[in-house]
Amino acid sequence: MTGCEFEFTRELAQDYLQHVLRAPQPGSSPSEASRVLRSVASSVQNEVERRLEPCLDNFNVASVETARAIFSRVMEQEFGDGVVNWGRVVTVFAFGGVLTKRLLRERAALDPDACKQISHLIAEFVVSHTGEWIRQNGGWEHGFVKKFEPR
Amino acid sequence: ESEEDLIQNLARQLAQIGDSMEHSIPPGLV
Repeated sequence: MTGCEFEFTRELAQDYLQHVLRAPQPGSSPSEASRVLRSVASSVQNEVERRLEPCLDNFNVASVETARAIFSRVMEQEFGDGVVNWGRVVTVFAFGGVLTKRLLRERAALDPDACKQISHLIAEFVVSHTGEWIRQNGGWEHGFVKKFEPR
Repeated sequence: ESEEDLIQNLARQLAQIGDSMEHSIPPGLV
């Protein structure tokens, strides 16, 4: 994992979570990959929430530590079959968004650091588990953006 | 349902959504 890759992915995650929470950073100019990720992940966010809510109701997501534990276990299982594709990579961000919204709901007010910690968690998983696949498939700008950009 | 079953269920649903996205561009993007 290079620091550059990690930082880029962490910024993608941070931008997406702020988009989900409708709290964009003032003055920031999102990258092309961020804009496409907002669009594509948001388009499945409702489906992810609808399908996962009944299961997630069994968990009390009251702390970042709980969110981290659920996130890690679910992601390990999702990618446990060895399949990686852009759709699954997008679900990592969407699931991070679902957990962040739950955290906000359980805690009433979200500590700004919590958002940073979830972004870090998403980036850590994406880079370490799918980083090589992403590189081999054109990276964010040439692989992901080309696949999902509006036509 | 045990906690492990719930985790597996969440993972399976996400994998299905991801695989489905992979083969069809989400509505609104075309």
